[in-house]
Amino acid sequence: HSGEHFEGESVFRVNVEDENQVSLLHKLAGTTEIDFWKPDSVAQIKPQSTVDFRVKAEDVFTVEDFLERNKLQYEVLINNLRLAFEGQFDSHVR
Amino acid sequence: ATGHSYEKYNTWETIEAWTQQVSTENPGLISRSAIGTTFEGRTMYLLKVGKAGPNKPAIFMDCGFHAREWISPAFCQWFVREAIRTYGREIHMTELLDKLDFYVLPVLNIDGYIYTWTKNRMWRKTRSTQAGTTCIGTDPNRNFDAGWCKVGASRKPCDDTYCGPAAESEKETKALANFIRSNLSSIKAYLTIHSYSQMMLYPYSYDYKLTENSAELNALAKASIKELATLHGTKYTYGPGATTIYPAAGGSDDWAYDQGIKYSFTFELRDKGRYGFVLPESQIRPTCEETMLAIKHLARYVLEHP
Repeated sequence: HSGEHFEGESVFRVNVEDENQVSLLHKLAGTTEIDFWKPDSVAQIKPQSTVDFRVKAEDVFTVEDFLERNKLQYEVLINNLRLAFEGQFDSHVR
Repeated sequence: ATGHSYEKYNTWETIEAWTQQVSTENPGLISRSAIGTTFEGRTMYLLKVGKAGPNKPAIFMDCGFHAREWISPAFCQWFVREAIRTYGREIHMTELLDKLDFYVLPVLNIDGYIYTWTKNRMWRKTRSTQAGTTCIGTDPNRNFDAGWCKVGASRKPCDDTYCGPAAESEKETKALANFIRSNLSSIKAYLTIHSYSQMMLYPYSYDYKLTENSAELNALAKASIKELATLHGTKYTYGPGATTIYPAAGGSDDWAYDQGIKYSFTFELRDKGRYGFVLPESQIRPTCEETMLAIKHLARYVLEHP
C-alpha cells in the first residue's frame, strides 16, 4: 500500500440526542477535517442517532476535547486505523 | 486468476482475471460481457449467471459502488462461487438458475476500488475529473436520475456525497443505467450491495413517500432478513431508505424502482461499526453465507411473483 498510512487516525462514534447536538457536530465539521462513515455526510445527521466518523491523528485530541467539553457521549470504535487495516488481512487462506 | 480467493479481498486485476476464468470454465452457466468503460478506461465486466436459455426473467445485482466498501465486491464473487458450486447439487439454487438469470456486476466503481488499494484505502467516490475544480470524483449513489441532488447530496465537487455535474454524468452510472434500460423487459429485481450497517432498504430514499407496493417490499425484506439471521444470528434492520437510514437522492435503487423494477433493494452488509469499512477477511465467509440466504429467499419470491 503505497498511499496514505492512517497511522494514529481514529474512528469515533457519537450518540446524537437532539438538534443542539446536531448543530455541535456541524460546528465541529466546520473546523476539523472529518470523514463521515455513517451517515455519509454531516448534512444527514439527525437527532436520536449515532454518527461514525474518522479523524486524522493530529486532530484526535482536539476532537475528544470538543466532545467532552460539549458533553457529547462518544466512544472510540477504532483507535489506530493503520492497525485496523493490517488486521483486515486475516484470512487463513493467506 | 492466480491468487484469487473467495475468502480474501482481491485486487481488481485478480477479480478481472477471475471473471474471465469463471466464464471460460462454466460456459453453460456463466457468460461474461462488457457494459462499458470507467472514467479511467477500464472495462466494466458483467457476468450473466444462469442456465443458458431464451426469455428468462432476470435479477440484476451490483457490487462495489463505493470504493472503500470491500465486503461488497467480495459478496458478488461469493455469489458466483455458490452458483457454480451448488448448481446441479442443491435443489433451490438449481431451480433458481434454471428459471432465472442473475446479472452480476462484481465492481461498478473499478477506478475507485483500485485507488483504495494503491493510494487511499478510505476513498469512496469515482475518480472522474471535471473542469473548474481540482477535486476528484462523484458519489455514484447520488448520481442517478432519481430526485437527483434534491436531498442528502452535495453540489460541491469536493464533498464525499457530490452528486456530479448532472444525473448519469459518470461513465460508470451511465453504463449501468443503459444496460438496465435495454433489458427492462426481463429484469424483475434490482439489488445493490453496500456496507456497513446491517440493513435491507427499499425505496424511497429521495423522498418520504412510500412505493405503491411498500407493504409487499416490507414483508419481503422482513422475511429475507429473518432467513439471513438463521445462520449466524446476525440482526438486520429494514425499511424504506428515507426513514430507516436517512434521506438521500440520486440512489440506484430508487432509480431502478422508478424504471418499473418493482423489487428493488439496497443491502448494507456487516458490520455495525466495530470494524466498519475495515471488516476483517475472516468475516467474509460468515457475512457472505448469511447474505446468500437472503438473496436466495428474495429470488424465490421473485420467481413465484412474476
